[in-house]
Amino acid sequence: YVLTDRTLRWEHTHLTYRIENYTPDLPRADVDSAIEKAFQLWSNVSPLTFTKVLRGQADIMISFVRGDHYDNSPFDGPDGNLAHAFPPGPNLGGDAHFDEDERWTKNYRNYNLYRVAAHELGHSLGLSHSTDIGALMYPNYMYDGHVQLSQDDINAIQAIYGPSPNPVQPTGPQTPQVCDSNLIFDLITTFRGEVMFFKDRFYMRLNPFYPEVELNFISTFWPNLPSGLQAAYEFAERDEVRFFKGGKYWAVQGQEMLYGYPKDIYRSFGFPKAVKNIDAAVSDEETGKTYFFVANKYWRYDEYNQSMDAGYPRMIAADFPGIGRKVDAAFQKYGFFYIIRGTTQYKFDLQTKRILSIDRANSWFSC
Amino acid sequence: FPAATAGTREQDMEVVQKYLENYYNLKSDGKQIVRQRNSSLVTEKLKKMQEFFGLKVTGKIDADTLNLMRQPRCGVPDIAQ
Repeated sequence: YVLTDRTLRWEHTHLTYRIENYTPDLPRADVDSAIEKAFQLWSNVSPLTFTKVLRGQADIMISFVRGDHYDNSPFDGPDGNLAHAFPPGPNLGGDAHFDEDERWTKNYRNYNLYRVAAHELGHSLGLSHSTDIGALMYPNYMYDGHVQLSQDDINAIQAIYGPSPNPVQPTGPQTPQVCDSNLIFDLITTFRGEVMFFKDRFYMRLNPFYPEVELNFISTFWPNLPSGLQAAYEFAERDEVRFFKGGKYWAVQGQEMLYGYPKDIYRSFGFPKAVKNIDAAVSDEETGKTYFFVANKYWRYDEYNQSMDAGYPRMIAADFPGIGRKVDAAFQKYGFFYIIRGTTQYKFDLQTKRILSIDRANSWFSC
Repeated sequence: FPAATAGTREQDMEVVQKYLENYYNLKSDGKQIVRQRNSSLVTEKLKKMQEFFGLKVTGKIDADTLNLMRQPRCGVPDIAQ
């Protein structure tokens, strides 16, 4: 987040707001609710309170306008510039304007009013834009179904107004730092020749064109995948990547979610009901055998026969010596398995059953 | 990955100029200064924008920079006015 030396702030913490007019895109009650929830996000983490007034001048005046609306910041028609708000101060100060040339919604379709209002009210309270892609105060519109303050947003508002009076200080999700040596990935999979790393709501991707690691929301590619994914593997033969969470899994082909999912792992792969979730999965392109790691055991599934190989599950320790008991993620690259446990990556030769090298899990990011 | 564009099209130049005026305080007095490819002012503003968004800081208009400029966003500038 950014606080400028001229960061403006409200000198009183009990603020008023007024919705001067309503967009025809939504019922009035939905607009009221979106704005109220957006204020609640900020009051939950700070000493600020917000009271809605129905007439007269409020601290924060909210309106839906289009084109040039005489505040020296004209809107630009559909898309592009969605809304803006002014930093704390008298009159125009604190006011938030929403572009009536946009379609305002209360779901995932562009543009979700609650999501945009949460951002704009951050400006009304004195915040500038954040470079943290996971922060609500990031300049670009991103909506993955969740509207929540990140830790970066909370730090920013508390830097201006102090902590929340709540006995338990609220916290928010942190955006993964690709070079954080303590970064533990939820899952890793190859993807059409690339390697994609997943953590919380984000993916990280090596970009062959330049050294910067691409980090963005998973919903950018697959808005219908659930959060909290636990494993994934690529079955290259069919250009499919399968994502697992609990007893269910989803399949994608490129950016397309394949039809008929989620399916359950019991019927599709033959797991016993005792298996509640998959920790990691990787498919050997040479043999079409997919390895599923569950707690201290692993299963081997034959993609061509579409059945589990006999004699499984087996102990991980027996066939992957030196790797230990539980696996967090796994993928295959250059013919080797890369098995990740915590922050450690083991490069493993399936033929010789030997560990060839040990690295940090994020060593691919050339930090 | 998108194929590198043959050359930055005319309309791209307008997108870039408008974006830098709106969000990075590029002063142009209405003139099309982005066309002056070696405009140091434009290069400097482009670098600031690329740095803010974690792009490769080249000061040049590339596909990733253009793509990001086309995304819907908040109208408040990214740098203090």
